[in-house]
Amino acid sequence: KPRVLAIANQKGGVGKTTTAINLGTALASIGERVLAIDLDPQGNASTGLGVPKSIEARTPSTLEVLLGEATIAQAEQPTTIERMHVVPANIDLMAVERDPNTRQSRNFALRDALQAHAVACERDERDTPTYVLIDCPPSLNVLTLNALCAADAVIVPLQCEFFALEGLSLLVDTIEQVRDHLNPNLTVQGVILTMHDGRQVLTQQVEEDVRAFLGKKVYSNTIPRNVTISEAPSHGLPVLVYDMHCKGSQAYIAVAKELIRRERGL
Amino acid sequence: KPRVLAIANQKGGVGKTTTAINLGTALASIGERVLAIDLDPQGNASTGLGVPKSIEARTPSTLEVLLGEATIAQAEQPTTIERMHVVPANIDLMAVERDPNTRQSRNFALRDALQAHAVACERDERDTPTYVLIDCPPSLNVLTLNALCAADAVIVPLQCEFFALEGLSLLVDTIEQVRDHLNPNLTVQGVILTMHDGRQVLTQQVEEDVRAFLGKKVYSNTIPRNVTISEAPSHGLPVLVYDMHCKGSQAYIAVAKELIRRERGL
Ligand SMILES: Nc1ncnc2c1ncn2[C@@H]1O[C@H](COP(=O)(O)OP(=O)(O)OP(=O)(O)O)[C@@H](O)[C@H]1O
Ligand SMILES: Nc1ncnc2c1ncn2[C@@H]1O[C@H](COP(=O)(O)OP(=O)(O)OP(=O)(O)O)[C@@H](O)[C@H]1O
Ligand SMILES: [Mg+2]
Ligand SMILES: [Mg+2]
Repeated sequence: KPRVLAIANQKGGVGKTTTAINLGTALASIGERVLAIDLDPQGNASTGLGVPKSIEARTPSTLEVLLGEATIAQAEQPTTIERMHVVPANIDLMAVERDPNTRQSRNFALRDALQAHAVACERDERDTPTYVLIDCPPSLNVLTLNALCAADAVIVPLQCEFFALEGLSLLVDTIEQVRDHLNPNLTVQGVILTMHDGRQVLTQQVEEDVRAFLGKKVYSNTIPRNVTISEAPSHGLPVLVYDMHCKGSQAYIAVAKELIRRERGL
Repeated sequence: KPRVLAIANQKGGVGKTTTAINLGTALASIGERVLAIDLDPQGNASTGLGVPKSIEARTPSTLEVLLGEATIAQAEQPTTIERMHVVPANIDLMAVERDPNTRQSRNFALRDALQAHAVACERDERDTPTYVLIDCPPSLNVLTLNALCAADAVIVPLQCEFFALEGLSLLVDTIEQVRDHLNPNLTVQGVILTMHDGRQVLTQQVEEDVRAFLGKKVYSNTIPRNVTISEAPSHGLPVLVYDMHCKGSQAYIAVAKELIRRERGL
């Protein structure tokens, strides 16, 4: 059964998509089979993995999976990275956000689709993914709730800035509420510090506060601010493919290895 | 009648809150009366203006204003900046996002509250604000829709990064749809390039693309990436108060002056 990790933080611009793309690529490069699910109507993870948001091509996407109109197998697309697939998203996904139908079961659409996918893979004797990474939008709406209900654990990218720190306790509270009412297994898998610049006082203060608040949950490896990371998406490539040897790529490889160590220690 | 400007962009972390706080402060410092409205449940604009998100103190906030349970005069609070007030927000505001009541009139709650405020100020012979700046959350949900229905125009902070550029046409389309169906006056007042670093190729590419796409709508003054800007919120102060002479403060003063010139040219 695949390990499902939601990459979530309601604060905007903290590196959720960048982490989903590059952590996924690093895990695939060390042999894991990775399925990325783009749960953000902005579709940044789809673009960053080189999969066009082609609304015209009308291939099934995350919207159809959540509505039960397509299976994950029908919606997933290969990427240029071996062992990594993605279920792409586009602006149509906003239809789910606006759907006034607040049936409780709506929160479990993604969980149900993933469970059906695991069953179908076994029946067809196909490989299931070993990791599913879900890129969440910057909010705590029905899309992020779907991710938290489908996930085994949450990875929290945290930008080393004041406003990002301010939102952390709200996110942790929300994860606890989902665990109490909707998904009893859900835990915080870890917090990854992003856009980390050790020379800046603000980064040092935020890092000190977060480690005091969440202790061992905070990864020892951090992701530095690195311009190559932000250039890679304009080429539709993960930074590990765009420039394997830059500081950003090396950092995501170190974080992927730490993730595996943490998973093994489960 | 106050000029109402929504500061909106569904892409996260592009500098919406930073622009609302610092553009507001710069306008107040050159004599304008500014009312900031925090429309984001994260409450970052409230914190950055030194107004606690005190849920315990139970003072009225943006939620009560949208539900018609408090007037703007009851909810607005002074800040340390002369001529600048803020209607604070806190996490309770999420209740509006989840409200399944999709009555059309819900989109006009903020517009109606602002109109009532202008009428009440006239009756009581009090000064109305000359500018209202609305800080929007990173989405195109009912809260941002309220801002777009209440606003005369939209200021778009645009981070000089690939994913931010990708979302621009969606935002422009949404503004046009709101103009066609909900608010016939709505226009794009201008695009302000944020976290601009002229030495980076990515910044140059994004700036070139945006100026080709939106021409004169793009402000000639840009906001540089400046660490002092990101340090100021941890002191509950706008950067103009925290460090008047840093590059960030000077840039927001230049942008405020350009805003006034553009408004006069209307
Ligand atoms: N370590 C880094 N160094 C430099 N730039 C980075 C880094 N991580 C992310 N970025 C850039 O910062 C911006 C924000 O990152 P990203 O879009 O991944 O955040 P997000 O949390 O997914 O945003 P949203 O809340 O809109 O979904 C992007 O333009 C990205 O390229
Ligand atoms: N010009 C700048 N230079 C350096 N840092 C900046 C600049 N503008 C904003 N920041 C920092 O970048 C982060 C994102 O900015 P901000 O929170 O204002 O964006 P936002 O669009 O309001 O985010 P959200 O989408 O979560 O509402 C903040 O930590 C802020 O302090
Ligand atoms: Mg993202
Ligand atoms: Mg903000």
